[in-house]
Amino acid sequence: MYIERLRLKGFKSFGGSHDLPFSPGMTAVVGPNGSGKSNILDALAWVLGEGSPMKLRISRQQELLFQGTAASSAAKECDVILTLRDSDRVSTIRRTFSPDTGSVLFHDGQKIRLQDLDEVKRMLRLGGETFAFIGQGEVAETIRQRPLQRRMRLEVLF
Amino acid sequence: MYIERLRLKGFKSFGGSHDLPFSPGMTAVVGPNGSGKSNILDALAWVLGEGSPMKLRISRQQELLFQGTAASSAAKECDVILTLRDSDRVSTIRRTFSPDTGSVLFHDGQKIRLQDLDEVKRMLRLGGETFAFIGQGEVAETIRQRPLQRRMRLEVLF
Amino acid sequence: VGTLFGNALTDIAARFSDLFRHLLGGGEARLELLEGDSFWDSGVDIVARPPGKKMQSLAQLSGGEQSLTGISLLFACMEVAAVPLAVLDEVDAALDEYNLLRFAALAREYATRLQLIVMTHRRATMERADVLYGVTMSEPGLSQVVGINLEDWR
Amino acid sequence: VGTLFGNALTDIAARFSDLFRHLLGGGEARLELLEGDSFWDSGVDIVARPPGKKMQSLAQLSGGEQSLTGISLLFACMEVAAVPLAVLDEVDAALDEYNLLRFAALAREYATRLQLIVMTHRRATMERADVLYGVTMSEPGLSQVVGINLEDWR
Ligand SMILES: Nc1ncnc2c1ncn2[C@@H]1O[C@H](COP(=O)(O)OP(=O)(O)OP(=O)(O)O)[C@@H](O)[C@H]1O
Ligand SMILES: Nc1ncnc2c1ncn2[C@@H]1O[C@H](COP(=O)(O)OP(=O)(O)OP(=O)(O)O)[C@@H](O)[C@H]1O
Ligand SMILES: [Mg+2]
Ligand SMILES: [Mg+2]
Repeated sequence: MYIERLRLKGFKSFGGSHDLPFSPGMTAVVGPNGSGKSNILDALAWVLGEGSPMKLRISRQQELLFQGTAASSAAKECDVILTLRDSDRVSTIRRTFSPDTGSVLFHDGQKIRLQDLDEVKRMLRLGGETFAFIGQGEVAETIRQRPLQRRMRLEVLF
Repeated sequence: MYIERLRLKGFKSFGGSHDLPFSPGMTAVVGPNGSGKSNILDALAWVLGEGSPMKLRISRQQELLFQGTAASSAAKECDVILTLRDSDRVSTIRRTFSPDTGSVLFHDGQKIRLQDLDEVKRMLRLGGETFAFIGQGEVAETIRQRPLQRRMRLEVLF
Repeated sequence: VGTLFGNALTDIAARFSDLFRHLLGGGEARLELLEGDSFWDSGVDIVARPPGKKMQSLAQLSGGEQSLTGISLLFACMEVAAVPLAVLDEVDAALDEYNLLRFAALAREYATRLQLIVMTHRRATMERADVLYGVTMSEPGLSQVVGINLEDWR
Repeated sequence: VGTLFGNALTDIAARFSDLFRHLLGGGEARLELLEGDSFWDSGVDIVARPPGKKMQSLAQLSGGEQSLTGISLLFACMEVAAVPLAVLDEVDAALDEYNLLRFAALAREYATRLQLIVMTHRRATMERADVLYGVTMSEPGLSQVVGINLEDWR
C-alpha cells in the first residue's frame, strides 16, 4: 500500500490546484524556509483524519484555507484528495472544508464520518498511519514520552 | 566585559582538566554528535548560577560529575572556573560540586552564596546573562512564550 | 500484557537494538516493559547507551544522539507493525555529516520496503531519493511544487 | 509600565523590526504591549509577517521563519540591554542555505559589539568565527577540545 498521488486545492499556502505523484520508494521534498514543505505533511495528516489544531499548526479551522496573496484571492474552500494504491487496487480518501459546510470526508466517492475513517484505514493497513508522521522538531520527542504514553502509542499498532 | 577563558575539571564528559581561552569576538564550537559541545554551554550556565536540572539536562546533581570511561576513572568532584575581563579589570567566578560538600561558589577567591552571585553579575553587567543562553532546539521557544512570561523575562534586563 | 502485543514488543526491542547499534556504530539500546500494580503504572521504558559511554538517563543524550535513538525506534516499530508509509519532516536536522550519511543510507534501504516522504535541507538525504520535489513560492505567499530531475541535479 | 522598561521596549521593538526585515528580506515585525486590568493580564505580544504574506498567528510561521524571528528578537534585546555575551547552541539548524548566510553575516557583525559563542554544524557559521574549537572524544566517553587554525581550515 502506498500513496500514489496527492491533490491539493486551496489548502494553506497551496492556492489554486496542485497534483503531486509520489514514488512508492523515497520522495524528498526540498525548498527554502517558509515555502510550504511542512504544509504538505499537514495536508497528508489532515486528509487521513488528523484533528488536533496543534498538530496541524492552526488555531482556527479557517486557517486551513488559502489566505490569498497580493495577486491571488483567498480560497473559500479547501480540498485534499489522496489516491492510495495496493498492487492493482486503487482507492481515494478526500477531505474538504468550508466555513459553511465544515469538514466533509469521502472514501471512494462515498461520504463517510470521521469515525468510519478508522475502519477504512485499518482495511488499507494504515491503522497506525499518524504513528509514522514525524513533524518538524519532533524526532527526539518520541523518546521523551512517559513510559505509559509510549506503551499506548505502540499498542495501537497491533 | 567578555569571557576570557573557561577551565573545566571533571564536569560532565570533560574528565581531567581543560583550559579554553575564548575570543572577545566570535568563537565557534564544532564537533560530532555527542562529543561535548552542549556540555560546554551547560558549564557556562552552571558556573553563572543556573540551577534548573532541566536546563542543565540532568536528573541528579551527581550527573554533573564525569562518570568515567573504560580507561579513566570517574571524578569525585567537578570544578569550573570562569575568567571575565572588562578592559583591564579581571575577575573570576568559580563553582565546585562534590557529593560531600555540595555546590560551592567563589568570586575572586572569596566564597559567596548563590544569592550574592546576582549582585556580582549585575556589577559585571551580566544581569540578564542566562537571557542570552539559547540551548539546543530552543531558539523558536523564545517566540512561543505567553505574553506575560515574555514581559517578565524582558523586564529583568532593565 | 496481551500476547500479541507482548510478542510484538519483543520483536520491536530486537530490531531497535540492531538499528541503534547500526546507526551509532555500537553501544546498546533496550526496551523494558515496566509492570506496575495497575495498568496505569505500567509502560514501555527506553534504555540507550552510545558506544563507549556508561549507562545514563535519556536526558543526558546529546541532541544528535536523541534523534538517532528516536529514528531507530521509529524504523523498528514500522518494520514490525508493517506500517506502509512514513512522512519525516527534517528528522536529519541535528545530525553531523557522518551520522547524516548513516541515516540517509538507512532511509534508502527502508524505502525498498515502505514508502518514505522526507522534508529536508540536507544534501546527502536529497541525493538518495527516487523522486525530488522542489517547493517554492511562485509569488510571495503562494506555494508551487516542481519536480526536479535527479540526474541533472546530481 | 515603568518608564525605564517602557522606553526600552520601544527601542527593542524598533530594532526587532529592523533585524526581522534584514534577516527575512522584508515583511514586518512588531512588539505590542498588552495592558490588562491587572499586572497579570498584561504582557508583551509578538506580531510577525514574512515578506509577501498576510498577517497570521505565530504558529503558522514555518520552522525556519520561527528561528529567524527568535534570532531577531534576541539580538534586538541584547543590543538595547547591552548584554555583553551570548551562547547560542545550534540556532542555525533549521535555516536553509540562503537564510544561513544572512544569519552568519549578522552574527559576524554583532561579534564586533558583544561576545558570541556558537555551537554549530553549519559551515557558513564556522567560517565566520574568530576562533574555532573542535570537540572530539579522545577516547569514547572523554571529551577533548582542540583549537583549529582557521587559515588551514578555510
Ligand atoms: N492558510 C494559509 N494560507 C496561506 N499561507 C499559509 C497558510 N497557512 C500557513 N501559510 C504559510 O505557509 C508558510 C509556512 O509553510 P511551511 O511551514 O510549510 O514552510 P516550510 O517549507 O516547512 O519551511 P521551513 O524549512 O522553515 O520549515 C508560512 O510562511 C505561512 O505564511
Ligand atoms: N556526567 C557525565 N559524565 C560523562 N559523560 C557525560 C556526562 N553527562 C553527559 N555526558 C555525555 O555527554 C554526551 C553529550 O554531550 P553533548 O550533549 O555536549 O553533545 P553535543 O556535542 O552537543 O552533540 P550534538 O551535536 O548531538 O548536540 C552524551 O553522550 C553523554 O554521554
Ligand atoms: Mg517546515
Ligand atoms: Mg548539542
